[in-house]
Order: sequence, then structure tokens, then C-alpha cells
Amino acid sequence: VRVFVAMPVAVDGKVAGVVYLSRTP
Amino acid sequence: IRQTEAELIAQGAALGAIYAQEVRDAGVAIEKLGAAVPADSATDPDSPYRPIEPRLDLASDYVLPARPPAITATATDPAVAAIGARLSGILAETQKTTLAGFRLLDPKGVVIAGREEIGLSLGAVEEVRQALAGRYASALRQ
Repeated sequence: VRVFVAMPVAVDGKVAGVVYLSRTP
Repeated sequence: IRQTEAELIAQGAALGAIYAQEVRDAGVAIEKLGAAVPADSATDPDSPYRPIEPRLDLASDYVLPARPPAITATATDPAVAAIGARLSGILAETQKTTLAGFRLLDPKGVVIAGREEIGLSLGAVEEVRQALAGRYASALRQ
């Protein structure tokens, strides 16, 4: 399996983008 | 699994802080940003801290199919695309040590930095969809 993480990047209370990372444990 | 998720959260927090600073420095108009970040009922709204705890569990979480490929998308805002180009080097250097795969996405889910799929959309991927709505999400995939 692979672990995926999606983190919102907030600027002024709004979503400015997403950091999307993955790795095999 | 938990340790891997925790490491990805730590890397993501640092990369996200750099990304946010770049967006502020570029003066990207607020109407070009995405959804409002919902208030987190679990944390004190007056606290500056927004901790994210690992939550994946092989015993209780379904393993989803492989992450679907990115699909064609409308063009990214040029200022945001330029941020992605600037940060690509930092991300590539980070990856040499952490071995994590990464994508930076614009407010619509279009890839602006990463090894592949630049200019394509991951907005339909479930965990990305949740992040675009302002919520942290993680997934186990094949």
C-alpha cells in the first residue's frame, strides 16, 4: 500500500492550494 | 502506516507554509483563491495552533484503488503557475532525502509542481477533493 496525504494551504481563510504527498510505509 | 502519515504531515506543513508565503508575496487576489476553510470544531478558534494527528489505520481503513491519473484541466492562473515553478527545486531536493512523492495543486486541484502531471487536474481524487474544501484528508491506496 501507499499512504496519501492532502493538506489544504490556507491564505486569509481561503484555500490557496493543496500539498499532496505520498510515500510507501 | 501512522509513522509514515505523521512524516508526510510534517513535510506537508512546512511545504504548505512556504507555498502560503509565496501566495501572499505574489499578491494573488482573494477572489482567485478557493473555498473558505471551515472552522475546526475540535480546536479552540482562538488558538493559533492547528495540529493534525495521523488517523490512518490498516485495520479499519479501506485500501483504495491506485490513485487515478490526473486529467486535462483549464489553465492555471499565471501567478500561481510561477509559484509552482519556483518551488519545484525545493520539492525535488526535499524528495531526495524523504523519498516522498509530492504534488503542489492550485485552488482547483491543478498540478503546479511535481515530477509529472504539471497542468493536469487531480481535483476529482477523493482526498484532494476534501483538501480543496479546506479539510485535511489521508488515504491508503494500492
